[in-house]
Amino acid sequence: MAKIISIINNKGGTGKTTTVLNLGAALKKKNKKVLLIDLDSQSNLTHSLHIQDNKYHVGDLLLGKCTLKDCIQNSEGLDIVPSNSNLIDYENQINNEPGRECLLKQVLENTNGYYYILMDCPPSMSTLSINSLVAANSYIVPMQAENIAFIGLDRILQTAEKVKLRMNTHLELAGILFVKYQPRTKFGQAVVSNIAQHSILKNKLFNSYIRQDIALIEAPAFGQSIFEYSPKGRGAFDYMNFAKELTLKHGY
Amino acid sequence: MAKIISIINNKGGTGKTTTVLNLGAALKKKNKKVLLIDLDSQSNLTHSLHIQDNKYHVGDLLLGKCTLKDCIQNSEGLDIVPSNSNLIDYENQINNEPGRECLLKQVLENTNGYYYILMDCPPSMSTLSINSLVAANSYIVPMQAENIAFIGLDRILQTAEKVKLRMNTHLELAGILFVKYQPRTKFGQAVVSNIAQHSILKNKLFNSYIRQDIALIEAPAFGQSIFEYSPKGRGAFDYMNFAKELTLKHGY
Ligand SMILES: Nc1ncnc2c1ncn2[C@@H]1O[C@H](COP(=O)(O)OP(=O)(O)OP(=O)(O)O)[C@@H](O)[C@H]1O
Ligand SMILES: Nc1ncnc2c1ncn2[C@@H]1O[C@H](COP(=O)(O)OP(=O)(O)OP(=O)(O)O)[C@@H](O)[C@H]1O
Ligand SMILES: [Mg+2]
Ligand SMILES: [Mg+2]
Repeated sequence: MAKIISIINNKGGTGKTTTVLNLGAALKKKNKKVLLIDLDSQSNLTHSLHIQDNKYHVGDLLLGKCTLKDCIQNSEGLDIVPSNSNLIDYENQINNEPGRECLLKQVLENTNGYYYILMDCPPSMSTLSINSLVAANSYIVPMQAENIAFIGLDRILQTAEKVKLRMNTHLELAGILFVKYQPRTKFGQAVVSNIAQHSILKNKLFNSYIRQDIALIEAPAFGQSIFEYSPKGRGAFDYMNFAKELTLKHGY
Repeated sequence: MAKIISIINNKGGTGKTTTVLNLGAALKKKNKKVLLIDLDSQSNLTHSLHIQDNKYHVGDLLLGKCTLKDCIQNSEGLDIVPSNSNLIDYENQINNEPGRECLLKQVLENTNGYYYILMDCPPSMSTLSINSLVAANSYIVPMQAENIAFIGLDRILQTAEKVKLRMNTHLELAGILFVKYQPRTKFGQAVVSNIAQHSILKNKLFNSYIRQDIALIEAPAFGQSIFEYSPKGRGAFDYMNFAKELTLKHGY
């Protein structure tokens, strides 16, 4: 049974794409079969893997114009359902479909032997983000330890609760992942401890933090994961650490 | 004649809100009358100024339920048209209005004596972002010096070109502002020089860069601009520097 995980946060620039790419690569290094899905019309994940975006893409898949097999491409040993800047035009059509939030779930009922399926969401609670929550067993919220991100958390949790009630009773919060973390700053620690006191979230903070590492910004320019680009740096260490924590938690 | 400026980038987390807040505060310190407009339903700018979001907001304004005067609030000496998490419900109504992209322009025809009006856009080319381009004299694109942001620039320029052709012949690109800049990194310099060779953009890079400064992340937690929170730090220095460059360019 694949672990299908939505990487979600409607706040922009919170490390969703960086997490899907490098967590995916870390799980692959641990010999898990991994599928990545780019749900963002800005296609950052697709570009990070230097995938050409002129073939079938996630929009075709959701509208039934191709099968999963038709649109999967491969880079760095990772399978990916790419996105495409046309996705923004497809979104209108998708929004008019009955059961428009259940299209991805339907498509993923036939996944062959993937251990992990990671879905990269756009910075909004759009139909595509909801599709990922309806299809997922669990969701991860990457965020920077800062006040504005903390304020935004409740909305994400409420949205997930509605999806769970109405469309996907299995949906669980896998956890909150702190990214771009700067150790030894009082402020970051204060935000973390605020969240640790939150009634719903207190046991939901991953122990692994992803620290600031400029190599995480640079690697996509070369179409590489952090493990090819800077295998001895903090980013590689932290994402492998996080992959270990996740696999232990899920018992694979 | 007010300088009406859209701060726009559909990529998330590129410092739009941080720029609107601190450029606004810098211009205020230079004794310019400044109005900020929060066009993002995630209301980060509104929260950064510790504005209560339970009164009239930008959604009411755009749908004609209140006047500009009714919804302006004040914090830190800055006037702001706040946003509200309800804005996401208003967006459906707004999308059904004839001339839905021209609502803000109409409202801003009666602005009293503001030198600068800065508009904070959400991370998408949504109707609200287009409203800001239709209402603006110029737009600023804040971005991190990284590859993915560079790839996204063309789409922003194309969108602005269509707005200019069809709805706002005055619209100009004021410039590209590099934020979260880390001096002395080869990679950042390489991205900057790539953009400097871009046919449209080469003369459009602001000379001022906003360097990494953790105080810019912390200040909003206290409802403060960088000039109250950390007046001697890099963030304050760089945003004041940028305000000077902008006012010289505009002749105020
Ligand atoms: N741990 C880190 N250290 C340093 N930079 C990071 C780290 N994680 C992410 N970044 C950088 O922060 C920026 C935003 O990250 P990313 O694109 O992964 O966020 P996102 O949530 O996917 O953004 P969007 O909302 O636009 O989809 C990128 O420039 C990325 O390289
Ligand atoms: N110069 C800087 N140095 C360090 N951190 C910064 C700097 N500028 C912005 N940040 C931080 O980067 C994050 C994103 O910035 P901000 O919220 O201003 O971006 P945004 O483009 O408005 O995001 P969104 O797309 O979600 O609206 C915030 O945590 C902010 O505090
Ligand atoms: Mg992303
Ligand atoms: Mg913002």
